Amino acid sequence: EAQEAPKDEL
Amino acid sequence: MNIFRFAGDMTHLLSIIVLLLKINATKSCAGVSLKTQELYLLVFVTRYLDLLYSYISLYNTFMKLFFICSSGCVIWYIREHKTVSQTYDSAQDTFRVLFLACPCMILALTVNHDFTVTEVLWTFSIYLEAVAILPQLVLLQRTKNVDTLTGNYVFLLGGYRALYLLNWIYRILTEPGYRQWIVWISGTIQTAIYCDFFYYYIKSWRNNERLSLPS
Repeated sequence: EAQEAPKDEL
Repeated sequence: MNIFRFAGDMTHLLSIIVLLLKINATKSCAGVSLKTQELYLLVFVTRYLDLLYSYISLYNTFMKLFFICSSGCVIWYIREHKTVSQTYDSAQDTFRVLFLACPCMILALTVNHDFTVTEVLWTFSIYLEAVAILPQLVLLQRTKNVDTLTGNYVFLLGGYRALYLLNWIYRILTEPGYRQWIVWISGTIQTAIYCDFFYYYIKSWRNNERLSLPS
């Protein structure tokens, strides 16, 4: 399973 | 960072500046929900714990610190400021915040990516942000003739969420493998909560009338 997006949003 | 994300962040920033200006200039917090502001502070503190261990960019760090400090500042005004605190109507601002926070915590403990303290708190902050505006919307509904700046504040907050939706659509189309289901679903619910408010805000603006939400 692919990784979730990194926490780069606010 | 795409233009929608940046515009969303700037709208969020502007909403807080509008709120602080309103409170400072009129020395009144009439129509502002302390409960919503306290929920936002909780949202920002639990989400931005990563300030302590992860670095994305100077931009992100600055914005995170701004959001934490500004919501703390609004709370300080409402609770502590000599004149502003006297304009706070706690009898109208009666939303039970535990009815929001507890289910969000239970959901965060159940539906998350990783069962660690920071990940659960981050997930909690995403769920809580989706519903944190509810005490403010209920207070607006109880207030006849909503103050223009308070109306603008809520409109900008909703606008920020709508722009984040566009940001996600843009990212889905341009970044292969990009996905974040928890954020998307919560964010969509969060934006949907504003729909009713948007309708009456735009209607009052077009008719050149003071905003008042039907109860």
